[in-house]
Amino acid sequence: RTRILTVVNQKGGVGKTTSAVNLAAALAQGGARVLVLDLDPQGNASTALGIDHHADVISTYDVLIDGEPLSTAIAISPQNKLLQVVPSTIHLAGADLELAGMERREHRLREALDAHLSSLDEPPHYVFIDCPPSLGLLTINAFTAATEVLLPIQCEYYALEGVSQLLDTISRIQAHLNPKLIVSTVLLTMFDGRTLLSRQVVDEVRAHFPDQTLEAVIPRSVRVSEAPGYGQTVIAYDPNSPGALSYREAAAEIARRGTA
Amino acid sequence: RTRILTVVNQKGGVGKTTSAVNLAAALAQGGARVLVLDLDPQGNASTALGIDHHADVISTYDVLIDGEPLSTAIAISPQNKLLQVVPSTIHLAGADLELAGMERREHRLREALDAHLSSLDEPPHYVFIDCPPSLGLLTINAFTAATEVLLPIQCEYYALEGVSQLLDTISRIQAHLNPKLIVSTVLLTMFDGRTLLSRQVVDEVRAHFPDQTLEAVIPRSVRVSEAPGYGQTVIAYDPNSPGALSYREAAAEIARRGTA
Ligand SMILES: Nc1ncnc2c1ncn2[C@@H]1O[C@H](COP(=O)(O)OP(=O)(O)OP(=O)(O)O)[C@@H](O)[C@H]1O
Ligand SMILES: Nc1ncnc2c1ncn2[C@@H]1O[C@H](COP(=O)(O)OP(=O)(O)OP(=O)(O)O)[C@@H](O)[C@H]1O
Ligand SMILES: [Mg+2]
Ligand SMILES: [Mg+2]
Repeated sequence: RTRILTVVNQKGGVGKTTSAVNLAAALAQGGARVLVLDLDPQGNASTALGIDHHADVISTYDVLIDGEPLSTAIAISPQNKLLQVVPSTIHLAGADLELAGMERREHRLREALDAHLSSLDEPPHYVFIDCPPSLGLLTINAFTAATEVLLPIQCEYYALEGVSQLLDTISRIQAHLNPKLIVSTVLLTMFDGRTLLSRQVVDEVRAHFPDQTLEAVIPRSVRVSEAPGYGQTVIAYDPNSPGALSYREAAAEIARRGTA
Repeated sequence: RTRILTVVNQKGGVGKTTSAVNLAAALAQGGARVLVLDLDPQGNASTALGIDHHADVISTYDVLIDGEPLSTAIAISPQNKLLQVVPSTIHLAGADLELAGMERREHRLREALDAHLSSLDEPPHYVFIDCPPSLGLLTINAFTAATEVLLPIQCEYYALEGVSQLLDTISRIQAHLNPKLIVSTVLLTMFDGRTLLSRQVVDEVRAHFPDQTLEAVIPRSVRVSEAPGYGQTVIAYDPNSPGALSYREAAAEIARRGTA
């Protein structure tokens, strides 16, 4: 069964995109078939995976709004042929409002993804859905389509402020839209060992999510933030950097734990 | 005339909240009357200014959705009595969808703010509106109510990806909702002098926005990210730290330049 992880946190800039693309690249490097769905109008995941996402490309917008089959929007990442991507385009910026007036507006991604997966002899082992920093209809679609939630939490003070709101939203999703959804994975990002603040956040997050928080913690590392400038993940850009090593460890842990 | 600056960037985590609260605190320290409107459901600006924002507090939600007069929602920051705040609460998370079905949905903040400012003998010199990381109806309301746009740009690769989308949105606002709106100020944040990436982003942003980009650049500094944990701005928490000094310089430049 395909594991479908939605990478979500309405707090901005916590490492959602960076985690989605680097975990996907690490799992693909290990031989897994991985599909990344870019649901963020910024298209940062598409950029990091080296996929064109100018306005005319078929994207997650066409799948969600026009009912385009997912397979027509899939591109193969130049980094690894096991890594497939459905890019997002600028049109997605208006999707929250457009979806608001549509039939089965929360289910459109799930229906497109289920139709696609059941048509394949060899479905992907993992699907990662990169979400925008909000809890609007794009993210709701991701929650409804997913089997698991992966929650990146930045080692900063504001990081914990929004978590209870996010968990409230998830329990509403579990009650009305997707009872099987579980918060399986919490990943600590941009850890800076020199600061007390980072260590305090790590302790607090491990106390809140003892079973879900991965052992692997992603350090703040400039190589990680340089990689997208070259259309690469840090896994490809600098495989022995601290960021690449910790994303590989995190990917191995996710694979080993299975659906918690 | 009151300067009304909306602090906006749909890219997450670029320093919108940190810039809104520290510029406001620096201007108030210099004797200006400043009002901060927190339009982000996270409520990070309310936290940084030491203002209670649990679910029962009267907030920007009540002003926008129930038509509550702004004055009933104003709280005075414990840091400086010249610094007033309208907090946000968790209810704001649903506001984008609620506003979608309302009359004059883009104008509700402007009407509330205009009514409030014209009722005062001594209106504030500055209003800062802290926006969530999206271009939905909350941010559209901020654009419609504002006289100026302040655009924080993080010194990171993804920072430039979303700027053209943001400028497109602003020109649509200028055409249909607020012809007087100008992009007056661009502020570079989280600059790390040790990395080439930071310097490249600075050069590129200054080339794109030669007149609007402030001389002052905000360095990445852990004291800035520690301050909200104490319910303070860095201006109050550690006045002589690099972050506090550069926010004071940036505030002085904004004051000196006037409405560009
Ligand atoms: N471990 C890290 N070390 C250094 N920089 C990082 C790290 N992880 C992410 N970054 C950088 O921090 C910024 C924010 O990360 P990213 O864009 O992945 O967050 P996000 O949660 O997807 O943001 P948004 O909310 O806008 O979607 C980016 O510029 C990214 O390159
Ligand atoms: N100059 C700085 N040095 C170090 N850390 C900073 C600096 N500016 C902001 N930060 C930290 O970076 C994180 C992101 O900043 P902030 O929350 O202000 O961004 P934002 O754009 O308001 O995010 P959002 O998109 O979620 O609203 C916060 O944890 C903040 O404390
Ligand atoms: Mg992202
Ligand atoms: Mg903010």
